[in-house]
Amino acid sequence: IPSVPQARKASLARFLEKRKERVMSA
Amino acid sequence: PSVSLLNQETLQQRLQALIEGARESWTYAIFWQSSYDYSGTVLGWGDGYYKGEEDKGKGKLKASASTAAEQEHRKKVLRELNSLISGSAAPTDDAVDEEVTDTEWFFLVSMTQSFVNGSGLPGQALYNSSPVWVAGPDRLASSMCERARQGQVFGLQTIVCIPSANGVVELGSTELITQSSDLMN
Repeated sequence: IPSVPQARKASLARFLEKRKERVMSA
Repeated sequence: PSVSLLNQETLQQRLQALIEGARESWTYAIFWQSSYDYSGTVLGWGDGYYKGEEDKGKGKLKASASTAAEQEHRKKVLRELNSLISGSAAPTDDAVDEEVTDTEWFFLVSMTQSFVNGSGLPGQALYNSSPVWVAGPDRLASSMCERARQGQVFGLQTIVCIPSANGVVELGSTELITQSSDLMN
């Protein structure tokens, strides 16, 4: 996996966190 | 220049408000940020908000373009990204092993993409200073833009790109959404 610049890293962290919430509430 | 943390927060809130406040059912919003290099203007990932698809009908399985091998690949990438974010010492998150839907994957892959001025739907919107609204699987499938064709394969029915200050806002939906002046405003 190529290195992830900061803006993408922040977006990615948020996406993974929200995904966790979606999976837990399903 | 990269978006500062403060701007990133504001951007995220605005993307979220755009989608959550819309009458239409959008699956995601992405802000493509413009920057300049020796070749001219380039649009790259600024930020994105993924809402997901509407839950239609109980127990109805989501149609997926992915095979078992593709799912394994997606989960593997997600596991690696998860360790990258949370640190390799962190325990594996159970959520990572849930099926990665087509639109989630499309959104994730978007983070790696960029467009030169005039290319792709976001590039066209920027170059012409005019919105690009592509609605319907047939129109997406026959688009000159590879990203639009890819979106159709992953179940999108509508992709919209709207030029704005310092970049382009893209919205995508698994629903068929016809042009809305409400959204443009």
